[in-house]
Amino acid sequence: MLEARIEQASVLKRVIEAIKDLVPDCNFDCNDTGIALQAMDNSHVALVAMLLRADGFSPYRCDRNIALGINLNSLTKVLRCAQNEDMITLKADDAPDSLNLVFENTENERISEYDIKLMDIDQEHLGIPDTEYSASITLPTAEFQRICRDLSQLSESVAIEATKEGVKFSCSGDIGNGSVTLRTHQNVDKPELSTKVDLTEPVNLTFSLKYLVNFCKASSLSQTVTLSLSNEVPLLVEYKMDNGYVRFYLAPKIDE
Amino acid sequence: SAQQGRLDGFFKVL
Repeated sequence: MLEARIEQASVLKRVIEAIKDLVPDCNFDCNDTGIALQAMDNSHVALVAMLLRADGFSPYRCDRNIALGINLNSLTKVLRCAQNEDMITLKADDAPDSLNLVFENTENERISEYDIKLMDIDQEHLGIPDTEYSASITLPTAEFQRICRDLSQLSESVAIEATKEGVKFSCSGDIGNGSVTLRTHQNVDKPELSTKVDLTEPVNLTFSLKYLVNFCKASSLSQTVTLSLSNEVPLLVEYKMDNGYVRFYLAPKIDE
Repeated sequence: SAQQGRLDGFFKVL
């Protein structure tokens, strides 16, 4: 059986909020290493991979592989019943038809308990190859969110060009064009505000802004985000957490 | 304009 207690409901709330619009129904794969999720969106353009490592829970028990097929809108409704500072305990049997959630608030001795029905979800498991990317760009999450939001007003697509000097996001649309360049720099006092580019060769790829704007719903998970690019392979957008990550993969646009 | 690619083919089904 699964029993996993997380100290702060807000962590789970933010993770689910980050992915629910992209993958409304998905399997949470639980085993002794933690709770993982991997799902493609309906159009097979984007993939979400999430991991909450066992050491992020206390206690964490899961002695065999359990797949929890969950509708994330249903889970969101139940998680709204938890306050951010509540502890959440997740429980499920070995062959579960429901997931039990207990929210505890130690301050006011309030305990609430919910069960949500699980679904059978037939999901392909995909092997994600370890990739040596040509460019990895780490930048402040809020900066990336702002760039995506700003450029999405002009165009459906953004070209991301990484050179050793920095990264340039540019777009063109019916009303005109625009670009934002971030030059590589290090902020000594606030390292999370730095922009870093690790580059083996220059890269220039085009992506759908609609998806990137969607990925930015994960912005509350981390102060920085890493974009990893190689020519002709999917973009990796990674939000690292203390005990896990949310990663998004996005297929590039191809010139006709 | 550019055409949206898909992820099929990039990742192997296990």
